[in-house]
Amino acid sequence: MNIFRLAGDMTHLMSVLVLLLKIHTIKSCAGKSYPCSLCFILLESSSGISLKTQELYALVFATRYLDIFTDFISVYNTIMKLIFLGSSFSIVWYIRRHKIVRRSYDKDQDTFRHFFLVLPCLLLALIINEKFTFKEVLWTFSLYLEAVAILPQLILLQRTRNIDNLTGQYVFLLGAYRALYILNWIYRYFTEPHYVHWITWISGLVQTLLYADFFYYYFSSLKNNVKLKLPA
Amino acid sequence: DDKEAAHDEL
Repeated sequence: MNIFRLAGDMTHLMSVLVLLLKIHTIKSCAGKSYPCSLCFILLESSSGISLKTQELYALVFATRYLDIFTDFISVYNTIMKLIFLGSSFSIVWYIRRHKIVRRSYDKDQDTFRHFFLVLPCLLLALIINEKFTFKEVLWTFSLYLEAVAILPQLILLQRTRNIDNLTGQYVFLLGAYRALYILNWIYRYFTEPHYVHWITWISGLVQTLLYADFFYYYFSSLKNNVKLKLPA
Repeated sequence: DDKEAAHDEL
């Protein structure tokens, strides 16, 4: 474990917590007898969260952590896997099933056919992998899928008029975690002999590059202190 | 060896 990877994992955890906070806000808001102004805005406007991206992430964790009970790495590793699995599936459940949260989900805008991402990633994993075993192919699939999982969310943000802060922070943290992982891979490449994982590195690089324009608009909205807005 | 095969990152 190195500081870059720990920072990456903590940033990833933060992104999940921000999303859970947002869902909690929507839930508690509708509980009020009189909707406060913020609640009114929250309930009226769509949450800006893409269910498609959440479902892809649940699939990413389900296929990546198949070894959670067979290969014990460390207590930290197991706990984090359980947190990511538990949170990703519960977020999908909330947006799909929860009587209040689902109202804030705008399915007419979240129209990305994520199935078109799953199939090519699966085919690519069958062709390009480190070892042709069931677990390894699914693990590689999870890497390819995670690289593109943010696309439905980014497209939804382009369609969302006013992106609220929590959603913007969520996407930022999600992109930042993988950027920190790239630093971790560089560090491990120079400090650990034979540490070479081209598949992981290229997927991680593609994933981070997909956030490039979001990062640009996110930082310029911070600098100019204006609302985050993505050009359509 | 199997340790190498196990992916130690999240």
